[in-house]
Formats: sequence, structure tokens, C-alpha cells
Amino acid sequence: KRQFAVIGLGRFGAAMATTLTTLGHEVVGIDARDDAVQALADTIEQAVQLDATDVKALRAAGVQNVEVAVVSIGENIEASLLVVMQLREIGVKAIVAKAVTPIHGRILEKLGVTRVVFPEREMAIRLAHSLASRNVLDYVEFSAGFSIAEVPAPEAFVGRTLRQLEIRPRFGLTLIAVRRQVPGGGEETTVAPGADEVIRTGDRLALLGSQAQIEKLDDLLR
Amino acid sequence: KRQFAVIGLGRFGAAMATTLTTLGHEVVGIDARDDAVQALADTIEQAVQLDATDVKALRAAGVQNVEVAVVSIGENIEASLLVVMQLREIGVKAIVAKAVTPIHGRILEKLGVTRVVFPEREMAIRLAHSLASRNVLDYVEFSAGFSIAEVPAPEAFVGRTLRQLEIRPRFGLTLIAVRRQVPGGGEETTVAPGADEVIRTGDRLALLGSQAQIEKLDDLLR
Ligand SMILES: Nc1ncnc2c1ncn2[C@@H]1O[C@H](COP(=O)(O)OP(=O)(O)OP(=O)(O)O)[C@@H](O)[C@H]1O
Ligand SMILES: Nc1ncnc2c1ncn2[C@@H]1O[C@H](COP(=O)(O)OP(=O)(O)OP(=O)(O)O)[C@@H](O)[C@H]1O
Repeated sequence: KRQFAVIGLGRFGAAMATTLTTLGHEVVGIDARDDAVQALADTIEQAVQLDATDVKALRAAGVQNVEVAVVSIGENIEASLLVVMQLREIGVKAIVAKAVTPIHGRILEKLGVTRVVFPEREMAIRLAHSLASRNVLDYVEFSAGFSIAEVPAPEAFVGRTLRQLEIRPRFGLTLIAVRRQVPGGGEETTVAPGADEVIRTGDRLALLGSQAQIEKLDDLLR
Repeated sequence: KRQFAVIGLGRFGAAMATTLTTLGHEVVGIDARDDAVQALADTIEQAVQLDATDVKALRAAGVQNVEVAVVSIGENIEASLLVVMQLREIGVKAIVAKAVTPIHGRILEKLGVTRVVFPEREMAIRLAHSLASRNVLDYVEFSAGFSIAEVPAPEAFVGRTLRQLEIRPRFGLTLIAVRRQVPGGGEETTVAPGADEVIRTGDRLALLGSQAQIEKLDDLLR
């Protein structure tokens, strides 16, 4: 059980506060607007209305005792930066802050924020990739430089085993999961399928590799 | 090359328009605000100021010819719904729309939208998981029911090969990549490492499995 403060309960902040609570942690949610505070009063441990740029108010709410503070203020960049400075001065060790422009992100980093996130941009990248190609159903980039794309099984793969298809030697991609509809309406996912797995029509393949390798496969699937 | 319309050029819409353009597609960006249109005029194929609830204006901009339309309007839910209806009536086949509340999402689905996304919520889930545990560096949930968590290599793994560690039989998880710092400051990612790979101190392991399996490993790492 860890203790978190989430400051700014807009769409992103409210979702952070509720998800952390569902994962079993203690969350104090803070917002200057009473309606934003009331909306979460019954879901999270503590919801407090205060102006987070006011250091006395932060201390009164016990924010100096949390392990991690999440700052999710977008429209008012000045408030976002002031709040981060106040949190550092009262001694909060780990601060995660949302940025809404690249320069906002760079200033947050200079202030020593542990992690800067761009929620809208990161989701747009994920969605744009999955729309940009007829074949990609879902797409996620990892910080480590690899991506995962989920594609419909190409016709040429149907009826053959993974051993026969030699996906890694031929495309450099690793098949990490196969998703298929099962009779009666459900869906079944086979994680890390074995070499004897046979690909069927309608299968969805989750493939892991570099961005360039995924684009090459995409060209082949066209 | 596909043709897209992105309606609503706030943070999410603007990031969608620019990412689709970078991936090589033709994008017409639409917004009622002139400053939002001007901000993208030099980046995307076409940026047009109009009220997207006005069907004559949509036709004049040629929106009926696009393959996919993305509607990214949040504050004004009525406009989001009206725009989706107009797009369907002028015959746009695939519509992707951002929702900002669950009920907004349900109405969009009733209107026959191809895909509903909640950018803030989906990013909050990803971030909350990676913050909720000291051991998880990054975390992504896939629609297929599996997740990927990146964790620091546990002390007990260091100096041993994957064959010796038997990660899959013991934890049910599949190690899909190892990331490590290399001398001289860079970073190297080994995707789908072989059984003889030796884990070193400071390695970061990307593990694939169900949410329950990842949480079990997390308990072991504590
Ligand atoms: N000084 C402050 N102290 C406390 N809360 C604040 C302060 N300034 C702004 N907020 C709150 O932060 C919340 C989010 O701020 P804002 O609307 O700027 O961000 P946003 O990026 O548009 O949010 P969303 O997550 O909805 O996209 C609002 O509810 C606002 O009341
Ligand atoms: N009828 C309309 N026609 C065209 N553009 C519109 C219309 N209604 C709203 N917009 C534009 O959509 C954009 C995004 O809208 P809004 O601010 O409601 O969403 P948001 O969810 O807060 O955006 P963000 O992506 O920044 O989080 C704004 O730039 C706004 O001008």
C-alpha cells in the first residue's frame, strides 16, 4: 500500500486517482474546484478542495507524507509549475507531472520532476498507428525501442504451423500472442504460442519487433 | 496513402493530425477556432476553419471523400454527437471518436462509431499501474487480455541464464525483451532473448502475461 497525492482532478487526474485507488493504494485527491472534489469524494480515500500553489494548504492536507505526487494541471501551465516547486520544497520525493506542450515538459524536467507524461500525445501516437494501416488493429510503442502491433493473420499464414511459417527468420518479428474467436461467441488468447500452433482464418496476431520490421510486414500484408 | 479528416484540433486532435501526416497519409484538419487551424497549417495537408456541425461546410471541404474521420471534441459533447451524425449522413465509412465520459461513449457507440477511445483514461490506467508498484517501470494493457510490464531484474535472477530461471514454468510469464545499459552510455534492447541469455544487474525485463501473473511476480519482487 503506497500513499499518493493527485493534484488536479480533470479527466486525466480523476482517472489516475480512481485507478490507483482500485489498485489498493491510498490517494488524496486535490483540486481548486469543489465540483471536481465532490465527484470523487465517495471513490477515493480523501478528496480535498484547496489551491495547490498554497504551501500551507498542502501541508495541512498532509501532502508532505505521500510517496508519490501526480500533478495533472494543463490549461494553467503557471499553476502546474508552481505546484511542482511547492511539492519539491515540502520534500515529496517522487513527482510525476503531465505536460501539454514540449516546452512545458522541458521546464518540468528542469524542476526535477521524476517523470513527465503527455497523455493526449502518447495516446494519439498509439491510435494513429493503428488507423494508418488497414492491417494494424492495435499498436503500442515501448520506451525500450520496440513496438507491438496486432494484425489480422494474412491469408498466406492460414493452415500452417509457426514452425513452417518461420516468422522470426523471415520477418525478424516475434509472435507473442494469438487471439481467436471461439465457438459460442467468446474469445481466447494464447500467449507465447508453441511451434506447432496452426494459424486459422480470423486469427489476430500480436507481433513484437522494431518499428521498421512492423512496417515491412505491413507492406507485405497490403 | 489513406485520407483522413481530424475534426477538433485540441491536444489530442492536433497530435492525431500530425502523427498521421508523419506516417505519410493525407490529413484534412478541421476546427471552429482559427488559432487551432493556423497552428497546423504548415504541418498537415489541409487545415480548414469551419463549424463541423454544418453539413454544407463539411461537404465543401470534401470530408465525404475521406476513408476515416476522427472526431476529437470533448468539452462540448453535443457538438461531438452532432458532428458524428453529420459524418454518417454524408457517407464517411469509418469514424473514430473520443469520449470523455462513459455515457458519452455509449451514445457514440449507438450512433455507429467504428471505435470509441478515452485518451485520458487509457493513459491514466497505464501510468497508474507503473506507479502503483515500485517494481513496474512501464505497463500496457492489450485489448486481448494480456499485459506487458517492464520490471528491474530481481537480484535472484542476476548471473543466471533464462534456461536456468525457467520464468515461464515458474511464473507463467514470457520474457519478451531485455534492456540494458551499454558501456559508453547507450542502451541496447534484445528482443526475444535466447535460452542462454545471462541476466545482469541493472537489466530491465519486459514480461508478458495476464494481469494476475504480473501482480504475482510483483509480490515476489517486493
Ligand atoms: N492551483 C490549483 N490548485 C488545485 N487545482 C488546480 C489548480 N489549478 C488548476 N487546478 C485544477 O486542475 C484540474 C485540471 O486542470 P486543467 O483543466 O488545467 O487541465 P486539463 O489538462 O484540461 O485536464 P484534463 O485532464 O481534463 O485534460 C482542474 O480541475 C482545475 O480545477
Ligand atoms: N462544432 C465544432 N466544429 C469544429 N470544431 C469544434 C467544434 N466544437 C468544438 N470544436 C473544437 O474542438 C477542439 C477540441 O475541443 P474541446 O476543447 O472540447 O476538447 P478537449 O477534449 O478539451 O480537447 P483536448 O484534446 O485538448 O483534451 C477545440 O479546438 C474546439 O474549437
